Amino acid sequence: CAFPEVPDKENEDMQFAKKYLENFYDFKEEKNSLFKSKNLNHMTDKIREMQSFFGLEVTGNLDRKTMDMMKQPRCGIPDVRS
Amino acid sequence: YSTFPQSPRWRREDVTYRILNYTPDMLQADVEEAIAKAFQLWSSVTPLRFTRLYSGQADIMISFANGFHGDFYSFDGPGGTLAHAYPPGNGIGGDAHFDEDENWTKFATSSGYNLFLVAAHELGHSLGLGHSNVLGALMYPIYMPQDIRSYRLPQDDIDGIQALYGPPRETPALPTEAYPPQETTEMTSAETPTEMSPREEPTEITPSKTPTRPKDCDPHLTFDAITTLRGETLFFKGSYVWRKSPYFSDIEHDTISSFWPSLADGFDAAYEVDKRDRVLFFKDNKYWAVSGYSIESGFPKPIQNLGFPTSVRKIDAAVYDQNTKKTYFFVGSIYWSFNENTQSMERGYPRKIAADFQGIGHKVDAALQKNGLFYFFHGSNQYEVDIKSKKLIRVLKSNSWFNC
Repeated sequence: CAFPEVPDKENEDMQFAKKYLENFYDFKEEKNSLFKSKNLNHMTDKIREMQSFFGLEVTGNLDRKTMDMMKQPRCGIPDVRS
Repeated sequence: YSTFPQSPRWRREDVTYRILNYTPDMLQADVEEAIAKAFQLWSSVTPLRFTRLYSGQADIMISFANGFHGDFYSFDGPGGTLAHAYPPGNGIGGDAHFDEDENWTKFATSSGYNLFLVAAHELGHSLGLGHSNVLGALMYPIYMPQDIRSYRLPQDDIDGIQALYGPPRETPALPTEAYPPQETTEMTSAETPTEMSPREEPTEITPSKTPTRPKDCDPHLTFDAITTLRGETLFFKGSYVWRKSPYFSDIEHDTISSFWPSLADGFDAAYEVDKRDRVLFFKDNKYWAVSGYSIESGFPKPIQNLGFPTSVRKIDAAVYDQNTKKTYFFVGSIYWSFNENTQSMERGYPRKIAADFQGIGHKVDAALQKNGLFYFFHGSNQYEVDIKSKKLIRVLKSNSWFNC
């Protein structure tokens, strides 16, 4: 059978980041939202919030430093909670 | 620092904890030591006192588990989330869970996560602290390996916990630093690891009935055992320790488990052989030897190893005479003399206490040598004796050492 698909790195990071922001930054993706962009904006805001908490450059993008910080071993309690 | 919404906190200063199970990565004694020292970090900067329970419901239930473990926050395998804990409250409130899929260690090495550091962080949550965004703070969410031998609670964490509970009642004589991990022996009275049994949710937290420490100047105060230790004097009763230090004017209040987490409460006797930096603790027909915080390997041993007949099931008191290098062991109305150099009982013993110690015509609860004189404690009194002349000098209250 064909070789396994090369994992789509960008999408993998996006999924990891989404899970991280849900766990620790109270990010709630609106599953049935018709407006994909709305979710993206909301997620960008949460990325900014996480970057600000850890004193990273606040870009709203999943840059290398932001992904590295998300992958650090940590406590399971949210950093921000509603 | 931050707290949880509405800043939940424990409403009393005596908080209980229980270790429900253990990780196979570490000796049980090392797990208990790490957790006891993690609690001590917080008790040394607040009025809080922590007492360990071995059964029943405690305020803070500590356990190791992996994956889904009965709450809504499953663990995620190695790395990622290491542990989590809940803010003060009923039921699961205060509880701390550690991911068993991690490699737990008592040292700060790259090969695993230091249990003391992670436990200290999680217990911060159990007491009501949220995460801090101050890099280097204990409550920073990311695990930061560091040398734990000189670990001191960062100021941000002290500010946070004191915002919830205020400063300690008296200046903490113990620095808020952990001591280096010591080799410790196998458990003596640990609870055997049990499966985490599903707990019925209590309708409301019934504060565990924790014994309270007698007041320092209670005129009826009695002691189980007394010993010197590296220039200080330790007074034992139940699980409590009163610590009198020549370096601090105040009496420090501790529990046995905060110094020796794996030793049971309620010593019968204790004495120090100062030149060997060794203290021996006696309970029932066993004894332990410690040096500072660490318990010497191979203990406990039966007291018959010292030369007692099997008819002796426990001793009442013991005291080492620095002048003669002999230790006196008191059992009922008789006593033995043990030669610390030859490590053997002296011939011609046991003898009647009343025959050799004038004025001491009864059972001895505890004994102490200080400044060349001997002090024999019986109930709420102590008898000061000049052992050379064997004369009784005066009778004092047992707690006269506490500046009452």
